[in-house]
Amino acid sequence: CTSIIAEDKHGEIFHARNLDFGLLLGWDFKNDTWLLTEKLRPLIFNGEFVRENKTVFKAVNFAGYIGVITGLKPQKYSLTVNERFTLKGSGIAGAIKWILGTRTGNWMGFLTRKVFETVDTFEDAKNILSTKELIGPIYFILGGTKSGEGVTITRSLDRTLDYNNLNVTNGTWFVLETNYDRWKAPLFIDDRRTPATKCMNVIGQGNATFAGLFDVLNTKPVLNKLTAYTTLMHVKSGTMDTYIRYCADPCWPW
Amino acid sequence: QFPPYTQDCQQGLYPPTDGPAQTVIPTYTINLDLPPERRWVQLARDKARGIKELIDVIKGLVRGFAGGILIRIIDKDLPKLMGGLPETAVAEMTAISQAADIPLGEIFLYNLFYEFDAF
Repeated sequence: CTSIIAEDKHGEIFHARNLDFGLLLGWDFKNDTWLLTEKLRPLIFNGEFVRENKTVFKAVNFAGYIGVITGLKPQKYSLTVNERFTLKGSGIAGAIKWILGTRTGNWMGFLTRKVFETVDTFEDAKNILSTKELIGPIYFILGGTKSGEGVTITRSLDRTLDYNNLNVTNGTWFVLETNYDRWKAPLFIDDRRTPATKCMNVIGQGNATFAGLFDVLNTKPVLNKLTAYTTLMHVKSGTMDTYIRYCADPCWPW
Repeated sequence: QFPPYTQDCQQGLYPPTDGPAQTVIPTYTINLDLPPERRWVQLARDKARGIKELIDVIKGLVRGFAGGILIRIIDKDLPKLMGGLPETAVAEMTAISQAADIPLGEIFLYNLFYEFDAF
């Protein structure tokens, strides 16, 4: 996955993501595609979650999945989730604890769903996503409506390891997360961070728009054979646009 | 090409005018005023075939990885495993299972799979 939050020169916050899923989960040698990714695309739908005839939040989801991995609460905040792979403090320990009966941790999908249903502010969402015990490690990428409201939260099972905040006064007009801790180099065969960062700097803060972000997320290998969809979000207007993606050959598997 | 990959930054592709990005994605309203058992019924019925196909792939992959142990644990101990989940989540997954005619254990596995994948 690749998630980006960018702030334009007028303080508008844009949040975009590529959802990549299915790595190492069955390669179709005949069609050069990932089995799982191909099965996921037809299940994509836009979910409008309403209460008393008013939209509570919107989510891009796969049919049958009740959690939230890409969502927006209009005029409040937006959230995307990226997988985090780690050997130390991996989710295996959390899952075994769960199976053995210790149920203090939260499954990410159910937690994010609860946040969207019950939490109304960027700060409260940030606080809950930073502190709740989890079953597995994860990255939360949270965007808001005001200047500076954008953060990537690097989570272990029991605590937050790192925040990467938008801060235009320090020159940080975008934050970007793939599937690697930002203080470590990505795996050299899976470096989407470098091309995505390069392309963000090419478009510049002046083009931090849906169009600019779509172009960045359309650049290979940020776009790759695992990419199921691209979503563009603007919380202030409540806009959430999603596009199903295929990566035409020549295209990298991840 | 060997990594690192170096495609030039793309420009001017938005909005996409042709190809799969033009595919219209269906919108479903999930009414949170309804009891959890009724929120997902229409979607589950409409997409039952696709969900089954996806879960078949997941089960095959999980079997290859864990030799069927994980699926046996989920099938055998499902009520115990779901014990600590939010009640509404259990009710929603049960309703999806019934509407799509897919065993509850498989819907449960599917809902945890994004996290399991990282393992």
